Amino acid sequence: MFEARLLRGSILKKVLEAIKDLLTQATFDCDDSGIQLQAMDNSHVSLVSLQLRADGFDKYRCDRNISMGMNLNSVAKILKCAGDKDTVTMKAQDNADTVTFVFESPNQEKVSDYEMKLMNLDLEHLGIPETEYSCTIRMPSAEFARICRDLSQFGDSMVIACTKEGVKFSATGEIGSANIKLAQTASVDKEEEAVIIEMDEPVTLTFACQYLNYFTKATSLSPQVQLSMSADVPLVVEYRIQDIGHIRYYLAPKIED
Amino acid sequence: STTQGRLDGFFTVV
Repeated sequence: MFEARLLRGSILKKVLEAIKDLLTQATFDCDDSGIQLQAMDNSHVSLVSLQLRADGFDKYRCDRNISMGMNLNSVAKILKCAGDKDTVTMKAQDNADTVTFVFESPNQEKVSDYEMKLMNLDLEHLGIPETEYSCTIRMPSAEFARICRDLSQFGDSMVIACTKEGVKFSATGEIGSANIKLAQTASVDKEEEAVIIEMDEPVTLTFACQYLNYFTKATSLSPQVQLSMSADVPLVVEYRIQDIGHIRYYLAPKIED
Repeated sequence: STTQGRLDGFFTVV
């Protein structure tokens, strides 16, 4: 028996919105530590890694490890039927070929359940090596979303250059060029609003705007985002989800010809 | 100009 109940059901709605543009199907791996999802997009340019810890749920039971392959468009359709304040419960029997989503309104007067067929996905599990990054940048997630949106008007690619002075986002295209520089916040009153840079070595990398814009669909999950960069390795864009886990996106850099 | 890199090779199949 698997059962995961979340009073803040809107988190699951937001998680689906944050991954469904990148992935059409994925496996939810459930064990007694929680729920993990890890999948590359079809073109193997980006990878999504989601972790929701068991202790972040209001009720969590997983008697046997279970891997549930799901069509994410179908899951997104179902979760759109949940109210923002609904409690969401996912449940499945051991060895089941379906999963059930139950939505309860705050006053318990409306209870809906949606049963969905599971898919048999034969997906590879990937090991993500522990990496020491040359630069990490923490910044408000809404600011990062704004920068990605604004710069994608100028070109398909965005250059992210991090030095100890700050971080510069640049794009160049037919209409001209755009540069946005963020300095590290001098004094931190509210950590959520701060730009904090940790740098061992300066790094400049180029990324596809389209993917960065997909990642920013996770903005509503966290007030802050963390970017981790080293030369010639994938960028990591991490949104921490309060008290329950995180969603991390990995993106292969563009390579100079 | 630039070409899009791929993730294959960065991660190992486990």
